[in-house]
Amino acid sequence: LISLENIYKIYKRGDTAVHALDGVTLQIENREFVAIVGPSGSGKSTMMNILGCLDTPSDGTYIFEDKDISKLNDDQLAVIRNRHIGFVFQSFNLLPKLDAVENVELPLTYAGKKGSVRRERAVEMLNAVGLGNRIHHKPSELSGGQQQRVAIARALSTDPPIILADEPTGNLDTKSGREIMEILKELHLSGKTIILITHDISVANQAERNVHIQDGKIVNDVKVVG
Amino acid sequence: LISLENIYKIYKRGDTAVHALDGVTLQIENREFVAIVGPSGSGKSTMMNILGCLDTPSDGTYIFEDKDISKLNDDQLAVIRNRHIGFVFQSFNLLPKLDAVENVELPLTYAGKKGSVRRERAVEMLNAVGLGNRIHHKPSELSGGQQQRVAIARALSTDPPIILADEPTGNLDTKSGREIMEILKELHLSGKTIILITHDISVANQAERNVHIQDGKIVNDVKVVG
Ligand SMILES: Nc1ncnc2c1ncn2[C@@H]1O[C@H](COP(=O)(O)OP(=O)(O)OP(=O)(O)O)[C@@H](O)[C@H]1O
Ligand SMILES: Nc1ncnc2c1ncn2[C@@H]1O[C@H](COP(=O)(O)OP(=O)(O)OP(=O)(O)O)[C@@H](O)[C@H]1O
Ligand SMILES: [Mg+2]
Ligand SMILES: [Mg+2]
Repeated sequence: LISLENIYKIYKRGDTAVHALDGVTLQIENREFVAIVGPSGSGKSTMMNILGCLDTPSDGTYIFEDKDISKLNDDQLAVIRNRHIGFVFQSFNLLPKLDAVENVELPLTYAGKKGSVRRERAVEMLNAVGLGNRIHHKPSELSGGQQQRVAIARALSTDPPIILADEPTGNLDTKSGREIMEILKELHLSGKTIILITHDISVANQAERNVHIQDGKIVNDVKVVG
Repeated sequence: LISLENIYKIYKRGDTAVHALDGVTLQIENREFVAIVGPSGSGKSTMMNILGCLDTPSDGTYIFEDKDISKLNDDQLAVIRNRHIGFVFQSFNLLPKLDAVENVELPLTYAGKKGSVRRERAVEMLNAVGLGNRIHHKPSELSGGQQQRVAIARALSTDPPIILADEPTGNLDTKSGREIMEILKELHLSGKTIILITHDISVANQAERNVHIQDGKIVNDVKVVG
């Protein structure tokens, strides 16, 4: 499904260079549940942005469902993102002027869904993450963990086959975090591919496979036992 | 030192009202190390904003070092914040156009520190949180956990007597999170008052006292044993 081949992401600053990704090769099959684990600054979000077609590598090849991503133009990339991938960002990226339900409707709008269908689906997703009584709150009128849950609801609204989630439980208490993991596990059982970044080893252990990254390199790739 | 007396924070929305804080009474003495724990949406950040003089209650009294905060004007509140409180925000609140060292220098500038003194202190703080090699990166050129660490360095830069930290380790891996907790514990031993919000029970257990909040009310207030 997904194949990163010797991927580099290098930021040049004057005469120094930061190798955010430093030669990453990784394959992820359909329906896998993978956790990407590693220290702060090790390249996890950079890898997610490339996997999600939001960023291009400095070198190397990214094959997504048999297509070489570097050969596609912006419109083609936008279609791939909208139809195939639900993205939960580490800093949520909600639109401040839209309320919770409008934020969750956004991917449905891009997918061409009609108004009443959109609203119904968006409300359903907000209920699923426990925010049924916050649907008309703007992001500034929500707690940190509530904003994170709106971002999760938005990622799931078009029922995408692949979910990329960057620290989806970082701002959540244990109970809310567990509810989110239950949703992700159910989605996985229903056939979705789930790639999530986490620092929390108890979250990583709920995936089937853990990929360890350090200084932009993959240092370990293991099946989760038990 | 700090006394919240029957504090309410109520947001009216049409004919409904959200009681973010619903009658909170709490005293915190000089040099205490308190963790505020509770579910997502329970009122923790709202309480921090009131403690940090960034927000005013709808009802109730806040006495800070024998001063009734509701009787002070904006300038007096700004002086209190700058001289007494270092604040780590849940969403960091870094200035996007300033690089890391300029962001960390900001409270030092308000405190009237000279240029070379400011720069030296800001660099020292960034080194302390492991970001000595990122001082000229802007927030958009930093990972989530690195941005969080810049926010922590900024909170500590004026060496304030009180530190209010809202989820300071939420975006950090175990090792970086532990380094931050070591810094906070050292600061506590050196005489500072530390109030931190966390969902992480292993972080809360490193404080001396845990205050549990739920639906805007304090439901438990316990000494940490061991
Ligand atoms: N401006 C506002 N208008 C209406 N409701 C608000 C507003 N700001 C906050 N709230 C509500 O107040 C409650 C408390 O918010 P707060 O940010 O204090 O929670 P929290 O305990 O910090 O949560 P988290 O752990 O998710 O960060 C939430 O239910 C939130 O939806
Ligand atoms: N635009 C940029 N210019 C320079 N360096 C950058 C830029 N963006 C990211 N970096 C660097 O690339 C490295 C990897 O960043 P990335 O955001 O992928 O880390 P991460 O593993 O997600 O970290 P965290 O767990 O803290 O979120 C970091 O050291 C960061 O400072
Ligand atoms: Mg990241
Ligand atoms: Mg909060």
